[in-house]
Amino acid sequence: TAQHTCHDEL
Amino acid sequence: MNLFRFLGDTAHLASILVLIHKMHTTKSCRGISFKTQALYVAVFVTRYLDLFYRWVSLYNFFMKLFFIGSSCYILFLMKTKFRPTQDPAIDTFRIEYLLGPCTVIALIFNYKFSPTEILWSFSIFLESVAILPQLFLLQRTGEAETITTHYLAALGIYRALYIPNWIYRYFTEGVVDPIAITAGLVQTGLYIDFFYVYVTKVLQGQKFELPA
Repeated sequence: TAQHTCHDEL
Repeated sequence: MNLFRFLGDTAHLASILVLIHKMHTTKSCRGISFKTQALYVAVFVTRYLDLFYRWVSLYNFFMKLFFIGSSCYILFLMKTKFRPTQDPAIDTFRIEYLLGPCTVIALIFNYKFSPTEILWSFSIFLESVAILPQLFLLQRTGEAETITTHYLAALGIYRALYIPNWIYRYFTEGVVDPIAITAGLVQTGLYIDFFYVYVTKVLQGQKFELPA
């Protein structure tokens, strides 16, 4: 189950 | 968090401190593109709107505040104290050519058609090209103060380190962010020419000069 966002990155 | 991303963020932080240090020590913002700095403010403000509704970590929170605060501070310095040292005549890149396409691409490529997600995408695309006015200015003048090249090198290293970070995250967490990765690769690619001159000249103790 790939997660498609890196909203935890700067 | 992994080491690549942490070192990348550190390089990003360092680049901003180098730039502020350069302005204060040389009492000048000569060679710095106001347009690029203004674009970074737009990038940080549109991306970090999630400060109001998403909690990631204390680290993430303070870094976001720092990036917004420091980029606004740099604009402020360039418009007030060091304004006389700024030369708009050579900072001539047309940023409409960046803002327009980034808006269109953000409307097409986003993870959800909502205002904050579109702005997030916009900020990612805009960041990838925000350095262009600066590189354009560098191209026009054909030379740069050594400290300015250190600033650019740190920015490039920040972006370059995000690539192993994404590879690492793919294998350890299964995370793949096509928007961030595509824009990140473009952004890193823009630094390649600069890095060639930086490594072959500045790191050898010579002045940063582009071949005529």
